[in-house]
Amino acid sequence: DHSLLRQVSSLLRRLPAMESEKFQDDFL
Amino acid sequence: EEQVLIIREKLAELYESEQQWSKAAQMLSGIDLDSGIRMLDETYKLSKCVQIARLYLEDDDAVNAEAFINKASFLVSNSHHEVLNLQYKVCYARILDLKRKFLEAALRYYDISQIEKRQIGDEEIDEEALEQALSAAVTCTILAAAGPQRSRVLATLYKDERCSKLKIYPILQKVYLERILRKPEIDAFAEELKAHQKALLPDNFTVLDRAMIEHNLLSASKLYTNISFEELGALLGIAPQKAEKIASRMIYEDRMRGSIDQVEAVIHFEDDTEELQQWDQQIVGLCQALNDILDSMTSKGV
Amino acid sequence: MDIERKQAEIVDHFVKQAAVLDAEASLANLIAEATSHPSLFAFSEILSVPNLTKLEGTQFASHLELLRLFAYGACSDYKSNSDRLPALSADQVRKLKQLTVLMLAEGNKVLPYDQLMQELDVSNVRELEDFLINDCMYAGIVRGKLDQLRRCFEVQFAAGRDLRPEQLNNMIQTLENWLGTSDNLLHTIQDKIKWADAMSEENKKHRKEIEEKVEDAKQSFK
Repeated sequence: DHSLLRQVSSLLRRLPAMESEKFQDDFL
Repeated sequence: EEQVLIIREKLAELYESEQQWSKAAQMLSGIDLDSGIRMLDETYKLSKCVQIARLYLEDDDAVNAEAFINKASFLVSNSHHEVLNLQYKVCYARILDLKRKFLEAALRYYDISQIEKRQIGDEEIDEEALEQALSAAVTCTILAAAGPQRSRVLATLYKDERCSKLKIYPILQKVYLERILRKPEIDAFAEELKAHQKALLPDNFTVLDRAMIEHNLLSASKLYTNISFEELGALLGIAPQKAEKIASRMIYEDRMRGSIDQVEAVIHFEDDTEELQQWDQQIVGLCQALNDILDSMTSKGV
Repeated sequence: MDIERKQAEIVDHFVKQAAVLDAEASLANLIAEATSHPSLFAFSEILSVPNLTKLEGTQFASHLELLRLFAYGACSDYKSNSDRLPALSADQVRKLKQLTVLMLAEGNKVLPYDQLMQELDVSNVRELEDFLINDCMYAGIVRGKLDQLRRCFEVQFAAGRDLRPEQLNNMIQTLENWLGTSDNLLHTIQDKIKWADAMSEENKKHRKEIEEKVEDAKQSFK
């Protein structure tokens, strides 16, 4: 099912959830 | 006094028939409503105050109209006269509109647009009038100062099904979704506005310009982490220094979150939520997306 | 999910059309229409329609090739093969650029402006940002933040593109990694809970012993 595969592909791109510098500082 | 009253009313009628609204209003305002000699009925006083206010509004004289609507405010709370109460509400909304208190005007116009009765006393309320009130509510909301209060009213209007049938709906949608408005859209919106809504302000921007610039600035704050004054000016179509000034005022008034680095000539926009909270929200979004996929799979029999 | 929902009907429409059209010219027109449609970003269903194989080896074979490019390729692929492919309309150029952004977002969360400008053949930052704002973010295919200081676009969400068969293994591997990490994390949490319970029990026992000793001492003092 192409539609499902595209949704899964999009889902996998969602992680890492954030990569900004400020986030890294706060997360640490 | 009784005779003076009758004469004044007759003269006012004549002036009205000749569309000399302010003169008619002045004629009626000479009636002594607080006379100690004659006892005037509260409904009569209210009707005169509202009538005078309406006449002044025909000539867009908000100052004088407001004086009489304020007098009417003391009388309307005890009034059960539905027609007068409605006329009072409409006058009040128009005065707020003329005085550029757009958000308050919008709320009052919206209130009027929600009238359910189609007949109040001898007055018939037609759908077109209600639609006009709704459209006026949308216009005033769009012209109001961009910020959290306006966002709440925008949400109410956007979710009202009736708005989707208005000619002004596309711009309402864009404003609600906090999207940047481009010149053709602004020009199309400007055609629907009244003169006072396009009036020139002391800073050489018109009322419309200022509303659009502030809206676009707020929209930019949703798209950018930071932006240079120059690029912001280019985006808003104004000089970089003016862009900085407007941004600083909005930040000061707590209508936008951010900080200004004058050394680097950059504006940093801050989200309403902290980084870690945003991270949480992203993960919630991911879980929801996962749920959607699982639902899709179930519905497709996978 | 929103994108998929919005384009499901459009995909369906084009698939049905592709299945019934007879003339090669009509199929070529259909491909042009699909690749120009403002709300369509998925082409593998249309590509899977057997009727399209009619175009192979004909004067319209390049249209089929173009459809494959829109399904799996990017602007740079078109540039390197432009002599073999049909000329693009303005709508198709925009679409291909949008698909290129989606493809770049597959690989990285943070997309440098320089890379984007090169891939999208855009000469200045204003033009790039206008494109990303109006044609990508407002179109709902990506969500993110533009950072002028760092000259990059941080992607928070990007719609999925059509998958090439060789991408499946990567996807499965990623999902397995997620599963492994999640399992490990759950086990770690479980262990921590057990440890916390054990410490709590020991604390209670120790407290009771101390209290008993205190009581004994009081009694002997009396």
